[in-house]
Amino acid sequence: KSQQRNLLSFFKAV
Amino acid sequence: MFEARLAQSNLMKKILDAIKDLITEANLEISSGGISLQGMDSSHVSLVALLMRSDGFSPFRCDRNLTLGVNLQAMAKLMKCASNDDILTMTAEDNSDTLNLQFESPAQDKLSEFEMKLMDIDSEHLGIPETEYDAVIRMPSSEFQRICRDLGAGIGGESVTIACTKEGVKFSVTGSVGSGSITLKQTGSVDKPAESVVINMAQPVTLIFALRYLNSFAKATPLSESVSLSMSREVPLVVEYKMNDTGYVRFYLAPKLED
Repeated sequence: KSQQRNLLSFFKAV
Repeated sequence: MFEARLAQSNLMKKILDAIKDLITEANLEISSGGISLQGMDSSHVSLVALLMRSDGFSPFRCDRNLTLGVNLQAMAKLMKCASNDDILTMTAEDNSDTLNLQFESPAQDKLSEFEMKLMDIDSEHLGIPETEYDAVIRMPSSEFQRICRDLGAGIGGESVTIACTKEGVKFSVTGSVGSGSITLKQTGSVDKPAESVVINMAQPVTLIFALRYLNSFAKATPLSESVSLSMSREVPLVVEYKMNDTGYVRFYLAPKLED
């Protein structure tokens, strides 16, 4: 099983 | 005052069909540069970025920057009232709570006018850092669509491993039925760029992604004959459909972590 990463851990809100 | 006239309604239909299932509502940002949109899916795994440059419209007028909150599903339904080759004109007054859509037949013998309600959408705008990618793969968009469909429907796979080496790009899945892979090799001739597979690689890279998102991105296939996949270790995948020289639809997808 693989775990889905969240996009917010890569891109920051501006 | 905002006014943008597009020669073919079909382009707007294709754009909405490509993104409306991933993000149901979004802010259209209008500026002198054109129309842009950014939105994440509800689970914050993928992001859509749209750019329609002003030079793709004739005329394009934007007196001041506007944010138009749009229900994309509703707009897609409304756009179905336009024939593919109708001329589309979008207009909005400053501070207006509606977007006006006008469809004009090429022979100018039929004119349809609609007023679409706008909404207040509280959306986060994300900064996407400039990235040097380990590998950029360009392939026919129909081939990408086919691979995603076959690996999903054929094998019943949830996750696809994309491995890019000098030899080619390999898509592998393990699913309920069994396992499978499809490998595309770089094509020798580049006589027909739209039919070629081209790999620009700094170093080999392997990443895992949820297949259902890739299948959703493939709904943008009618927008462009080719698609590019940009990959680097530990960063989101970028799937880009260019619309001639007038803009793009880009999808970003966070990778999965192998346990």
